[in-house]
Amino acid sequence: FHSAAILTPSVPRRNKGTRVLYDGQESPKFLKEIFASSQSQSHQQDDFKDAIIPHDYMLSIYRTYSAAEKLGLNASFFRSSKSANTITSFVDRGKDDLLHSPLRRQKYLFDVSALSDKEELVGAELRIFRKVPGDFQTAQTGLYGIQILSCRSERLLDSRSLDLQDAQKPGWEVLDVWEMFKNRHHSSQGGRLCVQLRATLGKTETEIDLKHLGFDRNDRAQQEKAILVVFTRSKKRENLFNEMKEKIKSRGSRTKEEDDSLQFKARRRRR
Amino acid sequence: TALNSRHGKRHGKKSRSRCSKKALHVNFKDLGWDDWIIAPLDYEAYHCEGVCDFPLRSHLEPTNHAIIQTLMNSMDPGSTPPSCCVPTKLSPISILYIDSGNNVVYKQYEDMVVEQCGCR
Repeated sequence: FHSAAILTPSVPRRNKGTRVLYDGQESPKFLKEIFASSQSQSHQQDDFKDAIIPHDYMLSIYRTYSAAEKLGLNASFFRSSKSANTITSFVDRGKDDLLHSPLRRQKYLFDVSALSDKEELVGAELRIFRKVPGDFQTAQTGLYGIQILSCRSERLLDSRSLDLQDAQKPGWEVLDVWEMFKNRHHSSQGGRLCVQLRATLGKTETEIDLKHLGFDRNDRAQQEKAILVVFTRSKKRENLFNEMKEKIKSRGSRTKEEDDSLQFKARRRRR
Repeated sequence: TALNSRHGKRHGKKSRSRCSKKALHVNFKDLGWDDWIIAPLDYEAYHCEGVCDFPLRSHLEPTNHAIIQTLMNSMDPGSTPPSCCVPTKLSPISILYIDSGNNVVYKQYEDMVVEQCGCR
């Protein structure tokens, strides 16, 4: 993914490499650290950034809200934004248990440790991509129910019906999981969040194979992985440099050897 | 002498314009921030530049303090510096970035673009 592909082309560089502020003032020590860090790690970080592919949903949010801003509209007025000024996407880290077939339950795991306790949570939704099942037959019709439950208590968080007549096109199923976050201190629970999906036939309790509905994780592209989208509202004005400090802290311990596996590094940093 | 003096003063004023909004194009790549900011790669932030001299225009929305300071500066430039030309109204921009947990985040950052400049 190259971000330039979705945006207006940037203007030619001016004063490339200049690290002096106006009137010849030297940049403060903190800024120097940022610049030094950025320069020394730029090559590694380019690889790092390329490894992360934003979901279309996040790109769409950015495009919509930034276009609204240019028209003078506040993005928080949009119903979809739930009055949030920060929307974070967490990619599913769960894996299907191939030993268990049929696939009756599917666990979705998210590392939400990056969420700040200083921000007010205003909404959370799970977006699961449903493919057209390989063995889908047009004769196979009927109404199915999909439910999302918490892994620990099996409490029902949200449900919706799925008509297989309309299921011949792939698409995203959106389920509200805000119940999971209410009265929850994410950092105090190790930053892990687990929900499970199940599907039933009609109004019965008979659980059916999720593979038949196109929920299996086989051959999924990064952008087809489920995401947990969390809507937060900052209680105070955000300082852009705080983001930069976080980046430096989180990458400070990186070495060249560690670059062999980005996923391994990410896990280690979190530990 | 009076003519020369007035001419000289006017010449001095012309060398530096009144406080107003000027262009400031920010390129995150040049800042080295393109490793964590996905979009936008650049934007127009503007900046405030120029002198706050007596008499202050109303569109500069001077504070009472700035009016007093400007008046004192006009009477005795050596004793008091002129008031400062600074942003008085700013607007947000949307940024899509990668956070410390490698998650893609959309955030609306306040006070990123200068909408209006004034004397403070």
